[in-house]
Amino acid sequence: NDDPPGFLERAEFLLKDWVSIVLSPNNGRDPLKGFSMFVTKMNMHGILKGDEPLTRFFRFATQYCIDLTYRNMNEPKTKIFQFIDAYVRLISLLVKHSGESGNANTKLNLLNKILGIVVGILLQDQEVHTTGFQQVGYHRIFIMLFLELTTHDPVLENISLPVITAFCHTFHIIRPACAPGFCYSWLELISHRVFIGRILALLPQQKGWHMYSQLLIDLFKYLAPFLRNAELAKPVHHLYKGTLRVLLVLLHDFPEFLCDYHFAFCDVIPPNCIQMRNLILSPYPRNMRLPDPFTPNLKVDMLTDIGGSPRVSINYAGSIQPASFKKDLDSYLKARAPVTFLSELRSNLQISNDVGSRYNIPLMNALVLYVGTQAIAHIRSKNLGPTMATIMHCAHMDIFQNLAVDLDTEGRYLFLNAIANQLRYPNSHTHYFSCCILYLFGEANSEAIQEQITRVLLERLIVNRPHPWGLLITFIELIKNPVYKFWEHDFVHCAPEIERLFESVAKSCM
Amino acid sequence: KLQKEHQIQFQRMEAAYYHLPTPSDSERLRPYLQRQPVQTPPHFPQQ
Amino acid sequence: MVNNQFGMVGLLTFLRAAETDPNLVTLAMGQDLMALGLNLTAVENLYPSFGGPFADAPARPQDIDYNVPPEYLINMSIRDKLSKLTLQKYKDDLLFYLFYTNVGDMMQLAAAAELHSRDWRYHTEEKVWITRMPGMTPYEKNGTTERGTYFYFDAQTWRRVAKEFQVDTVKLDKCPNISAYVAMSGQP
Repeated sequence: NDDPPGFLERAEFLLKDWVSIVLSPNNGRDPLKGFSMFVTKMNMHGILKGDEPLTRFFRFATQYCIDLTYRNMNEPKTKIFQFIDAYVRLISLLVKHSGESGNANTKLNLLNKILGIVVGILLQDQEVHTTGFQQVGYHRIFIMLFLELTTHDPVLENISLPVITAFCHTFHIIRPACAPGFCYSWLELISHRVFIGRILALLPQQKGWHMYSQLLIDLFKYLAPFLRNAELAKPVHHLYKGTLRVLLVLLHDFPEFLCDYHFAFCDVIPPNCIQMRNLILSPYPRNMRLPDPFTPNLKVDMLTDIGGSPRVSINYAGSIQPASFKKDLDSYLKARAPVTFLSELRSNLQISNDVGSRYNIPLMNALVLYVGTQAIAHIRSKNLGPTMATIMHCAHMDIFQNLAVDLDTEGRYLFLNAIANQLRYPNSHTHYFSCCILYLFGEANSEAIQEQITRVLLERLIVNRPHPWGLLITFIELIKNPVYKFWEHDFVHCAPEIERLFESVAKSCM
Repeated sequence: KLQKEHQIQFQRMEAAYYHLPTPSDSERLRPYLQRQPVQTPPHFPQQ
Repeated sequence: MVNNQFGMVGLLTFLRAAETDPNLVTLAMGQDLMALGLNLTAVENLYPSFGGPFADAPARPQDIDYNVPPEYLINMSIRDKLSKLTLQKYKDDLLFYLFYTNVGDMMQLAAAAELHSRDWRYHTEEKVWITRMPGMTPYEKNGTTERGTYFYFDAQTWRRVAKEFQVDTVKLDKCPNISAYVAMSGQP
């Protein structure tokens, strides 16, 4: 507000002057000369005399570009893109050449300022126009600015991590939950081939992985309420299908990334999104060769990789809240006492009485993984590996058996899902939790538990591929090993479709 | 049932669905050989 | 049995509902992920040519920017001097290039039309361009079928290959009607 008199006219003059400089044929020969002369003009007009005039200028210029897009919606996009691209060129040159050559702070402060201005205008625009919001101007600014600032250039290479961090932070602020009118552009931006390459492949030591995982979590959290409805409206289906494509690229090119962050993703993917969850759980490290799960007499515990601990890049132990609950849990795991801990377990997990949302799913998942990993450490401390004999009769299995028995059907379903989420590629977690779920089936004191275990495994198998290796070997063991008397259960034969499903799955397994 | 907040999100997403981004929105301008997408016969190469 | 949504009956109810409501199938059964336009069996990484989350095919080579020396970026200074595209002036080789690299684009149709005018014919089943060898007449004709020696354009080795075969002329594509496609697409 309250721009000084004449400021807007000067800003408009300068902006248009810059665009004509960029578009002139002579500019190609010596672009820096044109920029240098323009910076002099900016100085003469007082734009560079302080933070305030600079901020006003960028706010005006960004708004001008956006207004241009709204005025020219029915024209070919070339016209507005020429203007916006030229503006973005100015931004990138100012960022690159601001401050001392070795001082990154000035450049990054300027970049963050400009990104903040664009974000602010976008969010305000969305409130003003609501369903009339047009994404194309913002989309063009963000993508061209990213491409300009990540070209191969020694000055820009030095600040590549903070530049990418700035963009990730920006994209988090305008995530679909905050800017739903921008959601399709947002997905285009975060899955652009250059963005993916930079953040997942080129940043050394996987420094971009955590930031990218946060963006995917933003996406899953946004989709969740719509996907829970199961019946997907066209706009939701379109975004969902786009998400699947992105996950497929990640599965193919960066399986280790999905492996490392599977836990965080499973926390936010609704339980009924089974194929999408399988996509997260199916990847395995590229240097690993997976044995064929249908190999007759496969000795899982003899596999070379089965003892390896998978990396889980999330502090799941820290997710067990409140701290008093964690303390009691650790006490019970250590001393297998007091027994009252088990009877109070359910109340710690329940958050409401509304059917369908009774339980704290992230807490359930964290509890299961934490207890399981503690169990593995406990077994290993005796120089043993997870088997049916070693996993039973301990505090850890007390907890799992108590949950299986004490929870209602909804809670048990979520509990069993938490276990099934660990049935992935050959590693110690897959091995332990495979034994665990089979043990719970075999030792169940009610057919309901066995039915729900079967339900959880089956629904993950009947969707289209991919299927996690650990899921396959667990189900094969369940249906093949006569110990479990699987085919004698009534729920296997409860309806012709179910019988046919089991026969079909068993046929492909055997 | 969707909460009110999600209903609003859906409305805005639905409006955006009718003017989706196109591939050229993320590509440098090519004045010489611009994209002109068209539905080609199915027996033509599709990739 | 468990008589709510969390047991086998719950699963069965959902599967039965999905049989009649195609909208439910997406999550109930998932979809064939091989049909999303990604070559999941490729050895090389997919992301460098990823066309985006809403694209049915990878990015075309000409749409993928590469970091070239700035001296190569001469478009701004010469674009007013570039002559218009005139397909009639280009050799067959360039026309094939335009045909195979402009998938789903008007350029592909225009290149096909020009090839057709030069007596190349696109076989709709074999999906190759063929033409009669110059001076060669078919030595066997039977209704719409003819047998003889033809050139076909091998897009893998990028050359014309002479081969004897039998052609059902019904399966040869007609010349694309560019104006009809333009009218359908609504583009200038």
